Amino acid sequence: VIELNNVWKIYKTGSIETPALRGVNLVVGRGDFISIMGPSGSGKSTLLNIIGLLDKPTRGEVRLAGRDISKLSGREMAYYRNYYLGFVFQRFNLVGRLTVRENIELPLIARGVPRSERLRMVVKALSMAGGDESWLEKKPTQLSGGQQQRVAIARAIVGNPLILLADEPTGNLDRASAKVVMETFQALNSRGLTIVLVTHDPEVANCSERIYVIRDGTIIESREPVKS
Amino acid sequence: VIELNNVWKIYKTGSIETPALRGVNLVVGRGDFISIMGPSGSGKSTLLNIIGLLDKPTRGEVRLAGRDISKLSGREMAYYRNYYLGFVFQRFNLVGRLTVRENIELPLIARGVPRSERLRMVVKALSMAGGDESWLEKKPTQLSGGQQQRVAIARAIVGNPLILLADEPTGNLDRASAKVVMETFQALNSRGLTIVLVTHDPEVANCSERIYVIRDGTIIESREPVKS
Ligand SMILES: Nc1ncnc2c1ncn2[C@@H]1O[C@H](COP(=O)(O)OP(=O)(O)OP(=O)(O)O)[C@@H](O)[C@H]1O
Ligand SMILES: Nc1ncnc2c1ncn2[C@@H]1O[C@H](COP(=O)(O)OP(=O)(O)OP(=O)(O)O)[C@@H](O)[C@H]1O
Ligand SMILES: [Mg+2]
Ligand SMILES: [Mg+2]
Repeated sequence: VIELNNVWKIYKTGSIETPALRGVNLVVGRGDFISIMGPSGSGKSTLLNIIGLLDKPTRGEVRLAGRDISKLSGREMAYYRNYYLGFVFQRFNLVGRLTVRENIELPLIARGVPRSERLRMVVKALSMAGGDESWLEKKPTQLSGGQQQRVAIARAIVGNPLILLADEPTGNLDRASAKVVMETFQALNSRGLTIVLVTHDPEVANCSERIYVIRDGTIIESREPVKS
Repeated sequence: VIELNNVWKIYKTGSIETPALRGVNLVVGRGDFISIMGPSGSGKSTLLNIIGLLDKPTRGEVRLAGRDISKLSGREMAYYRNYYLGFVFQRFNLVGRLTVRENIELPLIARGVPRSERLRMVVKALSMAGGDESWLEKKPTQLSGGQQQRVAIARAIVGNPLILLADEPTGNLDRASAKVVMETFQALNSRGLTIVLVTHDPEVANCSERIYVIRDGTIIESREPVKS
């Protein structure tokens, strides 16, 4: 359902060129649960942004659900992003002036889900992320870092996407909260959700079915997790 | 050098009251290196913000370098914050429109350090944080999450503060980068820097001399780390 062929990403800042991805090949099957590990700066977020249609490669091919994304119109790309993908950002990217409830329901509004149904789905998504209903009318700045992270996770899963892309979704969570999130991811995966998860935490990576190791913009290794 | 006596912090959002800290007592001696662990939402960032003079307690006493901070004038508080404290924020709080170099040198400009001296100190601080000189003219948004975190760490230590307050400083770092940061913290501590570090990572907490465990706004335990 995700296919990357010889994907390159070279950022240009003034006269400086930073090759963030240097020929990445990756195939993710429908229903797979894979994780990507690697040093800081090795290209993980860049890779996830390209898979998530938030960025275009400098070179190479990206296919999503069988379609070459460089052939998609602007409207088609927006459709894919709204209906197929759920994204947990490394910096959360919550909307500061909206309440928690309004933040989580954004993907549902994009799909025209009626109000009464939205609240039910928001409450369920927040609970699956390990969050608490008492947060719903708060603003993101009135939550702790780990609470904000769980709101971001709830937003990513509320619309029942095809593919979940999660960039270090447990970085601000204690062991117990991280465990709730990983159990939710595994439950959703067993019901068909495809998951690509970026993490620095080996215990989190071990919850996936396959670990890809990236270094300096290329995938150097692919292995089975160590089941504990 | 830091003393908290029966510190309470109650946030009020409309009619809702959230007790974030409920009677915290803490004594940190000069040159100590302590860490604070606890579940997400337990009050760690709130505690650090109060120690760092970024917030006032609802009740209770905070003493810094022997002075009751509620008796300090606005100018004195600003002086303390600029000269005594270095702060690594959980969300980094880098200034987006400034370059990395300009971000790191902010504490030095506040102290009137001349330009030529500033560049030398910035380069040294960034190297100690495990960063790279190639980042200096970039903007924060052109760096990866873990790179931004190391810039925030460099900014916190560049001015040779008395006390370093670090809120989950390795949350976005791989093992190797986290190790560089912790070795720098230990080196600075052995030269007299007092460190209060908030973390979810037991391996990071084990680098400190004493671990305080907080839950629901109170410190429930204080223990020696498990040396590995
Ligand atoms: N500005 C605010 N207004 C209302 N409630 C707040 C505010 N800031 C924090 N809180 C609440 O206070 C409690 C403690 O928050 P704090 O940020 O100190 O937690 P934390 O231990 O740092 O958590 P984390 O590990 O997730 O970063 C949480 O329940 C949070 O929702
Ligand atoms: N907008 C940009 N302009 C220039 N360089 C960039 C930009 N975004 C990222 N980079 C560079 O591309 C490289 C890869 O960045 P990326 O964010 O993908 O790393 P990462 O693996 O997610 O790291 P981390 O674990 O720290 O989050 C880094 O060297 C970074 O400095
Ligand atoms: Mg990243
Ligand atoms: Mg916090």
